[in-house]
Amino acid sequence: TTETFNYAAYHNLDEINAFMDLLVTEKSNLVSKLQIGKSYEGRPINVLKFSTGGIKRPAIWIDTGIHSREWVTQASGVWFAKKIVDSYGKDPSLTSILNNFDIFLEIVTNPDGFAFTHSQNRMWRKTRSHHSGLSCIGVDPNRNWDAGFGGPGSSGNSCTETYRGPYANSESEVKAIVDFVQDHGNIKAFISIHSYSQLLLYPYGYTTQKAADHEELDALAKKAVNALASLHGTKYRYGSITAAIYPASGGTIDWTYDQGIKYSYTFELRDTGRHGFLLPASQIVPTAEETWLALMVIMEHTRDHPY
Amino acid sequence: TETFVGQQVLRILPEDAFQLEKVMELDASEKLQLDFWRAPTYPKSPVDVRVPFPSLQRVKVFLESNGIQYDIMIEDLQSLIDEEKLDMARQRSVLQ
Repeated sequence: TTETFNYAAYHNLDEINAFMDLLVTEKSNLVSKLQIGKSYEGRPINVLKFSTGGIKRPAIWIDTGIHSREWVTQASGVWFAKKIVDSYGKDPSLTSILNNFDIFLEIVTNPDGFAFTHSQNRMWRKTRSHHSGLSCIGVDPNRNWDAGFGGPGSSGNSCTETYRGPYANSESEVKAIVDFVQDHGNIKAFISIHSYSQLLLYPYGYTTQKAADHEELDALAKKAVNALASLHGTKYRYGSITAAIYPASGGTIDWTYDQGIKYSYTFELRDTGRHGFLLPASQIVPTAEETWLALMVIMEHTRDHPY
Repeated sequence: TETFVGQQVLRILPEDAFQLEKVMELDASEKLQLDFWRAPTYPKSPVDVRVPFPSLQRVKVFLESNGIQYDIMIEDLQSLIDEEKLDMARQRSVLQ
């Protein structure tokens, strides 16, 4: 059951899929599973929908682990799913969010890459697509969005880790989300979660120009990282992608922001340089717990500031 | 299955713009087959890079000859991966 599931351990794709099915079975009044597409290798791209009813309610989107090797991210996604279910009806704030919004949670955003990290190459980061005429496999799905596609901070060389792909949305894993977001049309917050390096970022990455909502996004980021730090003292930096790290074109939240989703954020979870992508499993739950506090701040703000 | 025997992850700390530029030269070198976990951004901002065994010596010599400070963040990547695998197997057997 989802009560006995070990949240403090890493799990492979089959186990995460089984967990999602269990959650849906146990809480069918609150959770359902949608398939929004298929990966390059034909795996289903699944999204959990948390909803208390209503048609086309405004929604909050959370995705975890678009870069497959960032295992603490997918593991945190599993923990968030359980947390949402457990908190509904008990935590007044989460309850009021769910009474007004649907939450979509994509736990394994790059299923082919994730499966590959478990079977063949623990350090795989990209998708597993092969485009004709190219010598190497895989595209960086966080350079493949139609937001300054092909600009600085992405590579045209298929053998590099930041290869952008032959054209925007060439990756089925990206296109599935693009189609879903556009079909839905009422997503108000979009949070894409990565690891590591402890950052909370907002648009833009493809330009040094400030986002129109820069001040509000910055103030909300500050509040979110303060909430996060309040649990275990984990320090995050925050800022626009270009200011806090480097120019990176074709990124997820630049596209969502340009689609009109004001509260577009991306997290980089723990740690700051002892373990990198090999964060010990003992840190999964503390990482997820502190991240949840920041997520709640963003979700509450989204609820309280309709636009 | 890809193995990472002999690979290390280095944490590099470029002190100024000159050193940062040198680290970016490393980033641009395809021959070394480096995997930047944290890319070079600003002076004094750490850069983490996974270095394949055949490039290890060259990278360290390059850093030292340019006076760039670095630490070994992960001494033996494969042993960490093995440990992680073992841990997962242990969790599964406990569950069974």
